[in-house]
Parts: sequence; structure tokens; C-alpha cells
Amino acid sequence: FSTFGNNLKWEKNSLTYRIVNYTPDMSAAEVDDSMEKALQVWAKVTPLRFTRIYSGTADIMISFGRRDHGDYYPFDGPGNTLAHAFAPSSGIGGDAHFDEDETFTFRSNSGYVLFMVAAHEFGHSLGLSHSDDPGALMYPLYSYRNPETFVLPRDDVNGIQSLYGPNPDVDPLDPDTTAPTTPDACDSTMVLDAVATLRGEMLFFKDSFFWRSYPQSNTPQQTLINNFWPDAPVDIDAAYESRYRDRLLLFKGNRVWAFNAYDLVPDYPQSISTFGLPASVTKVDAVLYDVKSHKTLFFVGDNYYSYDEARRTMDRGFPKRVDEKFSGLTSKVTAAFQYRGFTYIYSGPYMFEYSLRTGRLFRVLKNDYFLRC
Amino acid sequence: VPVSQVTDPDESFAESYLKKFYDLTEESGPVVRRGISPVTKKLREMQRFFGLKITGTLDADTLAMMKKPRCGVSDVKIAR
Repeated sequence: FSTFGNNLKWEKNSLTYRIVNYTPDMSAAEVDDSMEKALQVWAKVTPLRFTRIYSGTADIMISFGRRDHGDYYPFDGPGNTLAHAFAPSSGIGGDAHFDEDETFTFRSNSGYVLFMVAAHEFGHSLGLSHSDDPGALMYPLYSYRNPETFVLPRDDVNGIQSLYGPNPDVDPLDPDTTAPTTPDACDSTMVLDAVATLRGEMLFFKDSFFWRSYPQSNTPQQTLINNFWPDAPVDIDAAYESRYRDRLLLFKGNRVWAFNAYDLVPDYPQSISTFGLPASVTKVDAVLYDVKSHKTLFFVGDNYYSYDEARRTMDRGFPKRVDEKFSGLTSKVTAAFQYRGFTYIYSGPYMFEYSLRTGRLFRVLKNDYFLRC
Repeated sequence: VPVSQVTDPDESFAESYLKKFYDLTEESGPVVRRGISPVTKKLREMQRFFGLKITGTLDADTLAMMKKPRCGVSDVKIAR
């Protein structure tokens, strides 16, 4: 996180706000609700309290405008800049402006969720600048997140509490107030949720995030899963790219989501039983797609199943034990994928390089072999 | 050799972006130190911030990042 410096913060905990005008994209009630909830994001973790006023000058004046709107920082039409806000001070300080040329929504990802944009801008109104943590609310780029389930990330909590301290009315040890942290590729103990390829890139999934790694760059890019696939689940169990069907499939619990590029395929999510897995299988640990045979292996505990992508049926004679196929592999499989003809099986923080054809183990590597720190 | 995907309008857009969000200014006096132009320096700063490969050039990934919807507040402390 970062702050504006020069001790730019409010010297009082009771702040007023006023909604000066409205966007026609949403009902007035939806705008009111979005703004109130956005302020409560910050009130929940600080001593700050917000009171709405309906006339006169509030500490935080909220308005919608387009292009030149009276503050020497004109908006730029649809896209790019969505909103801006001013650091705490008198006058325009604390005020938040939203670009009316954008389409704001209450919950839908068909536009920009006003609650998310407002919560970010109010972070500026209270004294926070931008964070370089891609999971933080104060990261400068817009990310779709479900407003119903949004929890202020740890980086933002740390930032705002560095200015105002914690909420005196909340027990810091209460698990309901646990703030999510952004996974760190440099954490050698990290166990990935899933690994998959996608049109030549490698994707590494962990919690709400994934990293993209591609040949032209040494630096994997980390971003929120829902930035790319707004309809995707987080904290997934497994993933694979079916090159046969040109789909990316994500597994969580007993359901599977299929994506064609960024779009959820119609009729998904579906039950994993559609693959022919028995009803006793309520989740999978990892999935591996074999490019040569177009078979997909589902790892479940000590066993695995083989699915024929071309015939869309489960192969007979399964499940089989994992260590029958992959010599010496007796620990739980947590992720799997293929690259350049080799099969990589993750088990905890280690990665095992195998020949799928012979089951021979070539190397034991660390998690950061592909996902560089 | 891949054909550059960066056009003149893109360069103009990028310069405007760096002025708005990374305090790119028109420097007077000795502009270039050790051959590093102000634009290159600011590109590197931006690439570092967003976890991009730090090339100091306006590559496709950097341009794509600049075009993502975002907040209008600067990413760096602006002196003025």
C-alpha cells in the first residue's frame, strides 16, 4: 500500500458525505446503497464513521460528470479512466468523481460495478494512494469482484489502519474479519491449487489469483481470476486445457466450468459426473490432459481415472493407483500439466517430471521451476 | 522479425498516460543521462509497478496494460 504522504488524512473520525447527483445507469436506491456499502468497507476496519447529508458541503462530495467537469482533471470518454478522488483536505479534498461516460452497474459484470469503483475511490478520499499489490482494492486497475462477498484485502487493511488505526468495536481475532492476502510466487512453501496451459501460455492458480507465464517474458503476470473469467470460481481444485475441444476447464467441488477464451460455455457449470466419474467422487485433486492421446487423467486421492476426450467417455478399467502409472509417486497430487512432451506432477511444494508413456521419473524440481520468483 | 504492433497514436497515448500517471515532464537542460530518455525511465517505472517485464520500451504488453480501465489518480507522488 502507499499513502499520499505529508500526513494527508482526516483529523477527525466522523465524516460526512453527500451524493450530489446520480447516474442514469442505475436506480437512485442502487447508487445510494453502493455508496453507503463502499464507505462501510473502510468503516468496518477503522474508527471512521460516515453520516450522509443532503445539502450543503460534506467532507466527501460524490458526483457523476463527464469530460471537463470543473476540476482541471477531465475525464476521457468511455473506457480508460473510470473515476478519481482527492486526498483529504478542505474544499475539494475527499471528493470523489465518477465518469458518466462509463456504464456502471449494481452487481452485474456487464459494466463497472459501482460499489467496487466507489470503494477504491473512497480509499483515496481517506488518504490512501495506489498499491502495487494486484489483489489490493487500491490497485489502480479495475477488477470485477462480487460485491456480495467482497472482503477488504489485508494490504488495504494495513494501509488504512496505518492512518487511522483499527476499529475499536471489533475483536481483531474474530475470524469473520480475516482479510485475504495475495499469494506470493516467492513463497517456497506455497502449494498451487492448479496448473494448466492455455494456447501456449502456462497458468498457475492459487486462491483468487492466477499467474500467466509465457515464453516471451521471464516475469509471470499475476492477476485476479475474475479479471479474465468473471464467471469462474476461485479456490479451484483443478484445471486443464482440452486442446481437442479448445476449452479451459476449471474444477471446484463436484462442478466444472468450461471457457472458450474468456466466455463461459453455455450450459456450464456442470457436474463432474458428466465425465463418467462415479457418484462417490465429490471433487478431484488434479487433472492432466495428454496432448498425444487426447486422454484426460483425473487424480482423486491415491487413484486416477482416464477420460477419452474424443469419445467423451471414461475408459474402462479405472480407477487405477497413481503409483502404478507414475513410479514412486505416493503423495497427493495437487496439480498436473504437460509441457514440451514432459508430464509435470505437483505434490505439495515439489514438482515431478515424468514420461507419461513409460511412467519414468526424470527429475524432482521445486515449485518455482516454471513459476519464477 | 515480428512487425511492431505499436503505432504513432499508441506512442502518443502512452506519453499521455505516463504524463498523467507517472509524472512524465518535459525536462529542460541536460535531458539524457547515460542515454536514458525520460520516457524510457518512466516506462520502466510503470512496468515495475505492474509487474511487467522491464524493457523500457513500449511493447505490446505494456500498451495493453495502459489501455485497461483504471482509476484516474496518479500511481506515483507528483511533485507539482
